[in-house]
Amino acid sequence: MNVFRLAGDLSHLLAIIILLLKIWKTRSCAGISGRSQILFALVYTTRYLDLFTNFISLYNSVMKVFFISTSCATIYLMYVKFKATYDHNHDTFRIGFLLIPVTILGLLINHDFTPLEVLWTFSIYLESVAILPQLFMVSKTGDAETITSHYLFCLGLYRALYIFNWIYRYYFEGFYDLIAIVAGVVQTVLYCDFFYLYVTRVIKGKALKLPA
Amino acid sequence: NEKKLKKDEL
Repeated sequence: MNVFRLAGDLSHLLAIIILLLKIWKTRSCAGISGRSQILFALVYTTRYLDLFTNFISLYNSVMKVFFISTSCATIYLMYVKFKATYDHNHDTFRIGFLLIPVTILGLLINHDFTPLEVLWTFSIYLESVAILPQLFMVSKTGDAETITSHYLFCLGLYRALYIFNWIYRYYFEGFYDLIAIVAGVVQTVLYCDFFYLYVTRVIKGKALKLPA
Repeated sequence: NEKKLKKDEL
């Protein structure tokens, strides 16, 4: 464990807490993409299957349980409890266009052609594009609530910090995993224009408005 | 393939 990975995990944790708070406090999931949340639930359930078979540490297991449970809770809040506030009209990104290529890629490029490893690879590739429906929805609605932009910022920051973690591990532990690194870079790059808007607008107290 | 990559990252 290193400071970059810990900061990344905490940023990820914070993002999910912000999202849950936003939905719970405002009793609304307006502006949130349910499709992205479905993809995230798929990411965590396919990645953390080794939760019971491969004990790493208490921290690792607790975080895995947290990510799986909160992603499922978010879907429940969005599609059941606050279903009336879910914005169907703007959450229209075709997730089939993501799932199919990611599945094919997971079957073609992986470290080991075993079920657990292929599912882990699928999860890594899927996570890199899972935010697209959300970013697409923000671009369609043209703006996002400030709390939602904080959620997106923390979520984007987490994998950006992981990149520093991978640099650190390469130099100090000689460890690297190209699949995770390439997917992590792609994932972070997808946030770039949002990061720019967040820093230039939200930090200054303005609302997140996408150029029309 | 190379040594089994320990999946210790989240």
